[in-house]
Amino acid sequence: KERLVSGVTCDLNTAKIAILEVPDRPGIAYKIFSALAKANINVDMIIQSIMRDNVNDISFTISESDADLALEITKGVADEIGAKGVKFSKDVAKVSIVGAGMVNNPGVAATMFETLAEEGINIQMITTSEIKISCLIDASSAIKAVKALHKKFNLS
Amino acid sequence: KERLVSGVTCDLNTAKIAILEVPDRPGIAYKIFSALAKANINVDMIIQSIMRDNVNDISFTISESDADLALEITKGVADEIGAKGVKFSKDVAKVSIVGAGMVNNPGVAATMFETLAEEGINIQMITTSEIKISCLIDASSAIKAVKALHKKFNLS
Ligand SMILES: C[C@@H](O)[C@H](N)C(=O)O
Ligand SMILES: C[C@@H](O)[C@H](N)C(=O)O
Repeated sequence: KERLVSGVTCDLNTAKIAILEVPDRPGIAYKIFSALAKANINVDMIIQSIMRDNVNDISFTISESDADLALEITKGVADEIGAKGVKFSKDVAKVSIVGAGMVNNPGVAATMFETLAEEGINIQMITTSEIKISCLIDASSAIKAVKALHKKFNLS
Repeated sequence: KERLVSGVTCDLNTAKIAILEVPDRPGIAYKIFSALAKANINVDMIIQSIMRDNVNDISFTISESDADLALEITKGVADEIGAKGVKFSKDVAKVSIVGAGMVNNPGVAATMFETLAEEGINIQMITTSEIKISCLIDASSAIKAVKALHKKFNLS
């Protein structure tokens, strides 16, 4: 029987930045990420969910070593575009489940979320692709999360 | 020279749903997606960005054929957990750039966003993985978006 999930990964060398209430109009995402690219900052996750009242938040993750410079650049762009503010934390970890068997399997994401909930771990950010589901959580919960996911998906 | 982006994909058979201002505590993501999984609904993108004032929005996409049932289920969960409401649209398309060369290349996402901005296309949702950057846009802009991205990334 095909294994649904083939592995669990954990990235502790990550920081999150969010630029809050940016105008929801063409060109804004470009402005933010071209500024970061110009400084050669590698952006990992980029997450933008549904807008509200003509504004949106855009959150992203970078390595901890790039975090301070990324924050400085983001604050600059935030001022320029009239965003409400910027949030920042280095105290996070990105935990992911990976697998070719996940596509078109409705229960896999729910099972990952259930596992984290059972450990009392709050999910800060979520992003998915066909072969990977990633959750950003407190860095202090990372080890517990990885252990529980290994167990739930029979990977121990 | 390695090609950064190897392809552009477009999924027009997609609808977006967002559950607004859900309590930001463990177990909520599980509740929503287990309800959808129980109904055998395949969820494509799941997007959760930064929280605000102890609530968060969770948006996701499904096929158009699953959309009405997914909406019904989501409204049920929304009431149960005290979310503010649910948003819904079938008038969307998911446009993605794909490539192994994108990892650790800061400019690629910015270039995709620039291309959409140049066409006057507003980016509704964004999600990324190491090999894929996806933007949700108006369905009516999809063809224009794909053409422009092919051109920008020399794929025509
Ligand atoms: C919010 C941001 O993504 C904006 N909608 C844009 O297209 O750039
Ligand atoms: C908002 C939702 O993701 C919540 N934080 C949870 O862990 O389920």
